[in-house]
Amino acid sequence: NKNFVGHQVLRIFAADEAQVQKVKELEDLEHLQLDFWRDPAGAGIPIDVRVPFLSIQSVKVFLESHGISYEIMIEDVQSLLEEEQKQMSAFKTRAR
Amino acid sequence: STDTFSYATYHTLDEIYEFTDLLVAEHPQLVSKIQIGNTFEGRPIYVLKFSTGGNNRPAIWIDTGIHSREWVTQASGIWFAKKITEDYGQDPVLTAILDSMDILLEIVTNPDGFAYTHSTNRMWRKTRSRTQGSLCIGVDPNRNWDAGFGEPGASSNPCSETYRGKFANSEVEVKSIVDFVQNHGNIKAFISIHSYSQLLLYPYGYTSVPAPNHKELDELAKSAVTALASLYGTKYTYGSIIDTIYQASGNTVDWTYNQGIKYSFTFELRDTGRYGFLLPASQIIPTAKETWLALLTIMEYTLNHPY
Repeated sequence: NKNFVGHQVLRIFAADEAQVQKVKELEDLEHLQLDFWRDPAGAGIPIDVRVPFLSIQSVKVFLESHGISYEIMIEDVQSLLEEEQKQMSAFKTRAR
Repeated sequence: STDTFSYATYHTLDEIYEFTDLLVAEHPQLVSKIQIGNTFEGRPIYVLKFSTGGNNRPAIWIDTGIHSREWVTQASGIWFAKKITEDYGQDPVLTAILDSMDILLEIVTNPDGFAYTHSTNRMWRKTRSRTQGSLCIGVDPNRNWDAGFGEPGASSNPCSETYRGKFANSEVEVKSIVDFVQNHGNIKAFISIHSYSQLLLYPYGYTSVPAPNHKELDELAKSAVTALASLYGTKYTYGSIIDTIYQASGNTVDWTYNQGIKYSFTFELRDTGRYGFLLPASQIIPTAKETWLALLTIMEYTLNHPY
């Protein structure tokens, strides 16, 4: 299985159209390998993006340098996936 | 038995297909399974047909999980299937609907992608088809429909998550539905279910020109989200796709609407603001329960407003 250790999901709040456009610029930076869970739609609408571990620093610096606020929605994607797997395995054990 | 099946956990594709077989076996007078095609990787694509008789009755279509990583949608689809068998003959609204109309339910709309989320990459969204000349795999099956295909609001880059494909209906998972809908010819409502962000949307996504039935769809959407919120207070936003989120060309319900299916809607299910696509399994049943109230509202309206 693909490993998501250290991947974070950031919830970004773009205050105006200019900030929405800035976040859209991030979308075009393929080397960051960002995965937008909720695309930039408009000012005031949250944008969620999964950021691989190696891109976290760059993305946060980008957002902070443009005054765009964000919060960490998921601290470590892999730990949630492991929880999910554990729950499914427990169900299968019970079912057997 | 589908009575002992666990609806509060996520299941693999095999488990879901076993569930559907069980449901058909337990309710042969009500439920049948139709194979509408095979996926790119050769898996069967099934639709459950809930019908109390009659030939080619008007029908309501519901699909879940065209984006494979949106696990709460497939899980909700399972719950809906069971709910229909439980409530027929008990709930007057559902009984009236099924006495006149069929319900068609496609629980796993993107089986290859769904299997891939279980085996290899939990975050996979697209189909698993190969694109000639690219190392990237898969097409966004919600950008592959023949409605504004190729216009802004989808990507021409095969590596993008919103890659539209080389041509409309290039994905067999999409083409199978297109063929089924056109051959059926009597589908009156089409509801495509996604997650997440708590939205109920109607056409259009590819153009800002309002749909001819904009006002009626808006009023129906309002009633549906009001019914949904009545259970746990979950707040949904509603409106046309382009006005509510962003331009999205080649999407499912724009095509169905242009085919004459007036009551075309797409849902985005629960967003707790904490988990996104990784919604804990404990929220499957609450999500399905509240969504069912909205579905019932749209289905009842469809029954009472024939066209």
